[in-house]
Amino acid sequence: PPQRQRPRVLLKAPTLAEMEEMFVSEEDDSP
Amino acid sequence: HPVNIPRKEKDFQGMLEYKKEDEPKLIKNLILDLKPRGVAVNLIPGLPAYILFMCVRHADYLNDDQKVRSLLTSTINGIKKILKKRGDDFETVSFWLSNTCRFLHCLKQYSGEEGFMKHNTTRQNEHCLTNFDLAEYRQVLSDLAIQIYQQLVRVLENILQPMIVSGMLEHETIQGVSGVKPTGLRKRTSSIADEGTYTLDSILRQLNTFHSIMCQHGMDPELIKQVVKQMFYIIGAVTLNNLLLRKDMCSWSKGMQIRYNVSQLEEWLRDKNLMTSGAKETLEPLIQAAQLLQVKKKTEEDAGAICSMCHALTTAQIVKVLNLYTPVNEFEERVSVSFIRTIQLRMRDRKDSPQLLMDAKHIFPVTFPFSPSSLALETIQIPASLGLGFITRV
Repeated sequence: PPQRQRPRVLLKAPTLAEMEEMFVSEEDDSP
Repeated sequence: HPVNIPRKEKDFQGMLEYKKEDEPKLIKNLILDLKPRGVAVNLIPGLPAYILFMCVRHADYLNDDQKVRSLLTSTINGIKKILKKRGDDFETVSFWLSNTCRFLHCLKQYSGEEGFMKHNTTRQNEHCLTNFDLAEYRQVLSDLAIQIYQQLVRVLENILQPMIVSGMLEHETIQGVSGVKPTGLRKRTSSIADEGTYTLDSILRQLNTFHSIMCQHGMDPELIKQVVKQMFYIIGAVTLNNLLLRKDMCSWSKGMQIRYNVSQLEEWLRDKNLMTSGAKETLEPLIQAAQLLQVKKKTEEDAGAICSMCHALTTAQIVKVLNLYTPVNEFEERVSVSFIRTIQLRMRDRKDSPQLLMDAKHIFPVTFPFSPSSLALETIQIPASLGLGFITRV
């Protein structure tokens, strides 16, 4: 298996509920 | 036919390139507008998940964290949106449960973490993500999969619920055991059931439908087992609860009918190779209640036998069945008060709950065991019917 060149960067994720909130507010903003 | 110019498969790297502005179109065509019963029928199981993952791989390859984040968020929200819209349709929910799990497995299989790479080919290992660790997104997807699973259980419960009492308790398929009706007036066999009456066959047919849909969607076999166990629990709990509330269901012949019905359900499990799912075990309280209707209920020895036999029933349930027990012919007799008292005395030390009815809404905790795929990403082609001509195989 190939060796990784450098450690991967952890992508911080919002929780499922936070994601939904963001999604809802985005939808509200849309025309 | 594939939308790309034919190239040798070895030239592909198992990635899909798309423009940032095409992301909404990707979500719309692949998630929101995809009909499990239409186009999706002919797709390889889990194709939407593989496509989404190959798009993630390309964004990872570009080292574009915003693109990765945006795609994952839109995917999750797209799945939630379609499940809100068509969340009462078993096929839609099963389809997205299967694909969400496959997407989650892909994120693990190609994460670069050794524990998930054991079964990978050399080529698959070359396809691991290079720039980003998506462990937190895996957690979000796992939470989403739990939500979808619970939704699937609610959907199948709504479909099964109206069939259970009729099919498991009321409808009689065994002739000549019930003394309730004169032979000439008794309903005929299940194949000629009254219109609108659910029979055991209706339940078995429904189980077949659920099972074949889940298989068609490529749902993990371990997950199918959990769904089936949950279905059997619902059937057992609803049947037992109704038996405990209805005097007319507490007779020797009903015991016989229930045992026959349970044997048919077991046969179904055997036929589908699901005997290790734990589904049969969830019927144990019902099986024991049916046995209780059939055993002798007179002597001290009978009481002892009942106490050791009915370990899956609470004392309250045993006593209730004995109280409701109704002879339907001259060979049977009512259970005496003193016999019930004897049972209560013998069961005194059992520290079981005073609960009479089973919690028919209980959902067993679900798990999604890691299930890597042997499919080579570079061989995946995108059918034109998906309307994804704007993405490019890389």
